[in-house]
Amino acid sequence: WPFKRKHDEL
Amino acid sequence: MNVFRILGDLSHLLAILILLAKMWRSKSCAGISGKSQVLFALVFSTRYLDLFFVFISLYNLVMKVIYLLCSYITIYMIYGKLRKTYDRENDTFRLEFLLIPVIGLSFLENYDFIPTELLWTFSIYLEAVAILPQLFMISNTGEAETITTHYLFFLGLYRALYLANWIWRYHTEKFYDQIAIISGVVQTIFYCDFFYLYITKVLKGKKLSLP
Repeated sequence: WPFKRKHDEL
Repeated sequence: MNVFRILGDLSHLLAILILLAKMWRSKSCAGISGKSQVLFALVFSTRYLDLFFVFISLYNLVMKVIYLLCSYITIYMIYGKLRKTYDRENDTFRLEFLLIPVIGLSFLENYDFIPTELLWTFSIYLEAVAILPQLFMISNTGEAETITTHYLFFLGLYRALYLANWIWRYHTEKFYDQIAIISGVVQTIFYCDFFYLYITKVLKGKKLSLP
């Protein structure tokens, strides 16, 4: 998983 | 997903489609800043890299793909198919004045010092200022076609609705994303002057022209 946070917005 | 978020996304999509429809129907991209559109394509391209790594939802996937496709079609129209109508003399904003500070800031303020997070952060900061070449172009020429002002209105409305979305999410989920929120506030402020002109002139049937 290459992101620290889940970016669920556009 | 709350009502502000979905209306914000739809407003964003509508803005993009208004711009494409304007170019398609008039066979002209006069008054449109190609530089702003290149920046928006760069924003989507660096932000949606997570498409390759994670599935969030069908909605999320489809919207990201649509935004990406539309932004590349827009660039193709301006610099390809309709390049003879592109008003490059008035699209004179110097992109390095935006790109250098934005790259610098994304190295300084981010959630993690890894390429994907840095690119995401870069896209958030860049989106906040990506409309400036377009606003600069309007101040250069002193006017904007009404359809262009509708595009800007829905783009600004999208940002304002996202602010409401973040307030909602903070109260209901205790979720907040300080990088997105601060950039979003800055971005919305850039539209305030335009909103004033839009409401006082365009909605009263007048063309947007600057004194």
